[in-house]
Parts: sequence; C-alpha cells; structure tokens
Amino acid sequence: MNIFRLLGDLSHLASILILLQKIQSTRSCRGISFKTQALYATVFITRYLDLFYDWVSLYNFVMKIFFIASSCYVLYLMKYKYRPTHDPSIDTFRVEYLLGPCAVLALLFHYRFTLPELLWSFSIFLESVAILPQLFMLQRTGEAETITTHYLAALGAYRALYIPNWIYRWFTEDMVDPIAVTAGIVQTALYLDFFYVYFTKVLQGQKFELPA
Amino acid sequence: EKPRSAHDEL
Repeated sequence: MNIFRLLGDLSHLASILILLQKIQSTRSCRGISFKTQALYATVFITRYLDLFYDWVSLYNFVMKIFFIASSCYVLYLMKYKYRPTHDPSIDTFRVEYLLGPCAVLALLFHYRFTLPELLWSFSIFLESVAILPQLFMLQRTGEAETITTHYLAALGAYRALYIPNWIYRWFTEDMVDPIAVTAGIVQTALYLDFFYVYFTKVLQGQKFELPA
Repeated sequence: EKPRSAHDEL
C-alpha cells in the first residue's frame, strides 16, 4: 500500500458516499445513469469473486464488500425507491457496445485462461468504459447538479491516482500489470473533458454547463 | 507463470 493507492481508494469511497448523499438529499436520482451504475455493479461482482478463495487483507476484504454492497444498493434505490425520478429516455447509451468488446478483449488479454481470471480481465476493461453512459447522458442534457459533478470528479480522481501508484510500484516492487495500467490510463483519459469543465467552472462556483 | 500482479488492488 502506498499513499497514491490509499488516496485513490478513499476517493473511490468518497465518490460512492457523495452519490448516496445526492440521492438521499434530493430524494431523486435525476442526472444519474442507471446503465453506468449497473455496469459498476457488474464490474465489482466479476472482479471480486476472489473474495471466496483469496485473502489479501482485512482492508481489501472490507472495501470489496463495501463496493459490491453499495453498488447493489444504488441499483435498488434507482430501480425501486426513486424509480419515478429516473428518466430512461435520456439514458440511451447502448451498453452492448461496451460489454461485447470488453468480453473479446478479456479473451485476448488475460493472465491465465481460467474463468476467474477472464472475469477479472473483463472487469478491468469494463470499468475503464463504464462511465461512458453517464458522460453520454451529461453530454445530452448539457448540465448537471453540482453534487453530481463532485461524484464524477471523485470517481475520476480514483483511477487517476492509481497511475502514480503503478509508477511507484514499478520502482519499489518491480511490479507491473499491463492490463490494469492500459485500462486505467484509458479510464482516466475519458474524464479529461469533464475535468476541464469541473475545474474551470464548478470549482469557480459556477454551474456545470456545457457550451451549447 | 506471471504473478497475479495487480490482484491485490481494488
């Protein structure tokens, strides 16, 4: 564990707490893509299967349980409790365009040809693009509530912070994971546009609005 | 065989 990974994980944790806070305080999941949330639940469930047979640490265990549980809880909130506040007509990204290629990539790039390893690879690739339905929705509506942008910023910061973590591990542990690193760089790059608007507008106290 | 590199990450 190093400071970058710890801050990345805390940022990830914070993003989920901000999302829950947004839903509970506005009693609405307006502006949140159900598809992105469903993809994240898929990511966590397929990646953390090792919970059942591989012990890393208490920290690792608790975080994995939290990510699986919270992502399922968000799906429950969106699908049942606050269902009327979710508008599927603007959440139109075709997720099959993400799931298919990620499955193919996992078949091509993995560390071992076993089901858990294939699912692990799949989850890494899927995570890197899981935000696209959400960003697509943002693009369509052209604006977002401030709390939603804080959620996205914390989520983007999480994978961005993993990049210095991998550089650090390269030097201190001689560790490199080409699959995670490549996908992580792609994942972070997808946020660049969003980050630009977040830093130049939201953090200056303005509303998140995309130019028409 | 390749070590399970980033499998200790989240």
